[in-house]
Amino acid sequence: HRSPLNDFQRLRATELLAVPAEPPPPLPEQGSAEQCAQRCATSLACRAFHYDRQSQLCQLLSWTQHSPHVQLQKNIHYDLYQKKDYLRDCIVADGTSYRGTRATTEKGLRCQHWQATTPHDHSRFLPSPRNGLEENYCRNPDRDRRGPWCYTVNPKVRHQSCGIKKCEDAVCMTCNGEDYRGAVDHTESGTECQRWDLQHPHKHPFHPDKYPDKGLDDNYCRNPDSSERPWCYTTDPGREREYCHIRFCKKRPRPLNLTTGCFRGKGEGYRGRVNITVSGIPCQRWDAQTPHQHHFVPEKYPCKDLQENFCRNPDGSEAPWCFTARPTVRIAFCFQIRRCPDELDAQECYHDHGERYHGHISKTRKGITCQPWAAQAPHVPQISPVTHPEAHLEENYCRNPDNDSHGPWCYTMDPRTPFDYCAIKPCLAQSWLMPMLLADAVAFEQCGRREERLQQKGR
Amino acid sequence: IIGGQPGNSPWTVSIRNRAGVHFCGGSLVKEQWVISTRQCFFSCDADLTGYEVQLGTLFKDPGPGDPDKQTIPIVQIVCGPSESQLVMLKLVRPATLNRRVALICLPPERYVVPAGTVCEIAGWGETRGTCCGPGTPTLGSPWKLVPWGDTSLWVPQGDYGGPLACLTADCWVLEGVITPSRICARTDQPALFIRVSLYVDWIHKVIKM
Repeated sequence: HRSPLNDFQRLRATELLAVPAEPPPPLPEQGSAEQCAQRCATSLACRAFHYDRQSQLCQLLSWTQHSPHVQLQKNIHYDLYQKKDYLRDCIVADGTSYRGTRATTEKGLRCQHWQATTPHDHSRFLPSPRNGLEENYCRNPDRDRRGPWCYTVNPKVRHQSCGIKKCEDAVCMTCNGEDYRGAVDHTESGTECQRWDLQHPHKHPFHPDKYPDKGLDDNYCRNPDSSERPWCYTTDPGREREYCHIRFCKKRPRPLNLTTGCFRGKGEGYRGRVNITVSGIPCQRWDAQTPHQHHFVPEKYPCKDLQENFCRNPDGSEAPWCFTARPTVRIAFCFQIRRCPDELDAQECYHDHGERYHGHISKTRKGITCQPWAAQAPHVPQISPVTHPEAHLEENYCRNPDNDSHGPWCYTMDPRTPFDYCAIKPCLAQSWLMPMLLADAVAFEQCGRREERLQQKGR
Repeated sequence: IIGGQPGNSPWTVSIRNRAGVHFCGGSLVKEQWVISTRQCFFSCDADLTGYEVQLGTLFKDPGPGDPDKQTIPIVQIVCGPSESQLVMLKLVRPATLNRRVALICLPPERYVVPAGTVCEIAGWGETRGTCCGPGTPTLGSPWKLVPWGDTSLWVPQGDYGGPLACLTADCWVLEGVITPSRICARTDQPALFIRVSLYVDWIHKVIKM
């Protein structure tokens, strides 16, 4: 169930230009991205490929972005897939598959070229198309357990390890690893991860487009849902998801701008002592599992300050919240905590309904990126710069072209959510109620009628 | 809901979890859309696979052969403006309207219900241990809406999300949604409902989009 794409790192809307292209790349071939990956994986010369999603054409390449005389450039028609082994600056297992461009040893000695025989003559490891011994890059042709090594240019030191770190050590993680962007792509039991942009073997809600700021690249371990540690869906159909083993950073994480009397943004830095919900229901203690069981155990979330039963935001929700002490209400927001005044400066609040808001916020209140007003995907807009030329529908900024009484909004990049409101508050509290309409001023059609005689008739 | 009597509220739906257990009420405002309260759901991104609504029955747990019962899975939750505490639930297919299943009207935007209007709330919430005594919770309970007066509503578990329906121009209109309040309602405390007329533009927009 592993996809051939698992061996590749994807760069969206990017083209790799080689100047001049020699040898000229082969002609593009038809096929899906996975079929291209399969072809490239089995070709010794192939190290990357362009994939044109529209025409379903792919072009195999024998170079990567680290090759000489190449450059990356934006091209919305292509995605560039490059073999991970050529890009990663860390090693998996003993680094036999490492094809990076490190060329110095752990003591800083420059490596001797593999086809050179001076200062160190050797015949065991000469370059061939298959063994990846090229230039003077660190390699591990003999499966040395210390990882990639090389002959050195120092006549006194024949060869030396390059000291390239294992991927699980190369990038460490702080707190629960929500910010982890390293290159570990196996779980702690050694199972390979499923790509986030694939829905097999496991269907899942974490589309990279839907959560652009969660770093859901390729099949690397990530923590998009505030779990205890980074994890991934696995390529084992029998095991949906599993944690990954990643080293903790020794240094403490940089503290969020903590607040106590108010909250900024979504309130992830709120450390006040409010402990009842907006509707006045007391909060349940975080270290308790009744009346509601949950996984936000304080000791597993050291950076979230889940003390006592204070309102907190450990999972990036739209505001501080808590489990409630009432069995029938699992969680509730603590919207009664006010937003910090400095946050609501001129741009970040709107007057009236915000129909004249021209700020640059372009995320919904749940943190989903807005869809550009001129775009047709993932949602075909009913309101666009064409239909509403005077509404300043620029880029993907929040706007209120239809004078929605709840403020600026936008179409969203989440295929399942056509539109949502933005995290912008009204500058002044508004009284929305209008004088009472006379009852006979209203009329209704095809609703609100029932057979009254059924009212009396029990069963 | 304390007191009241069995009634026919064809827009009131029972929202059920994966175990088929009723946990909140809702109101059918469009064939494929139900309104309820945010407090009934864990998150705006909740995966509602296995959750469903039950319509067209009088009894909370109707017999398997109940001819009018409709059970429709929920396919999506859409949260309202933050302060609204409302959600809209999209059903996987439209409900069939008949004598037991009907749409409730939506009020005009920002409409205020005149005092003295006849209103009712409905739900299958647990009434165990209250003055109504045991027996299968049934639907319905007409009440007179009084402004800030001596209401004595106690809205126990499971009625949250259900409708406050008021009779206007001979039609029943969804003027409020039952929401968990600070404490149980008492004679000196008015019952609290979410004023739907403030969010009618959002409701129409969700349905349209």
